[in-house]
Amino acid sequence: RDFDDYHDEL
Amino acid sequence: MNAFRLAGDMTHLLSIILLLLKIRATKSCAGISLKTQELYVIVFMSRYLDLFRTYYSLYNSLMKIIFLGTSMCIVWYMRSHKVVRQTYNNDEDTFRHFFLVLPCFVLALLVHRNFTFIEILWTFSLYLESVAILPQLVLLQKSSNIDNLTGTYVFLLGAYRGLYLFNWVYRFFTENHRVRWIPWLSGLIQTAIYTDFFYYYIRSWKNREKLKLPA
Repeated sequence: RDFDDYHDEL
Repeated sequence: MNAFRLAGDMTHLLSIILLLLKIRATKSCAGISLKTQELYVIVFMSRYLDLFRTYYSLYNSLMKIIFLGTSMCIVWYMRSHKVVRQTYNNDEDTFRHFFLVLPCFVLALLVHRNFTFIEILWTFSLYLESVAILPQLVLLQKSSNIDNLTGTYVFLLGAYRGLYLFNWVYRFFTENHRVRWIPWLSGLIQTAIYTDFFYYYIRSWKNREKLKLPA
């Protein structure tokens, strides 16, 4: 999971 | 998740609830741009493809499903509901999707982080979201009578991305995120597009006047 790319946002 | 991010998501959710409330309660979509609503369906469909690939949290998945469902529901009301669709400002909502979708897609093909299917669509969704409000703003400029619900809907929709800007600054300092120009610049442009509207909305609210945008 690459949270550094803001993929955890909406 | 930090407070800015949560506030941003809640503002976004609230704007959609408000729009659905307006449509359901008044049986009218007057002043709402179908073009903008259809662009949001495209934005959500291209961004939330990872719903089936990566699980982040229950919150994340639920919100994605809500945004997808409500955006499609709004478009359905405006196109197919036999009462609501007659209130649609068909001849004033003249902005063409094509002029926004195509440049955003080309830009996503040229400027992205990884050349993968999901990443290109994710980047495209950020570019498209940043300009998706334009047909709505053009329609508001043409409208002489903007009702309170429509004005507040657009205000909340604009405020949401502004709150995300604070969230990115916060994450940059607290979570060691690196510089990410694509979401940051898209979000900044998206918020900047609203500045004119914010000015007139707040002014009309302070003076207790009806909202009117100069043509």
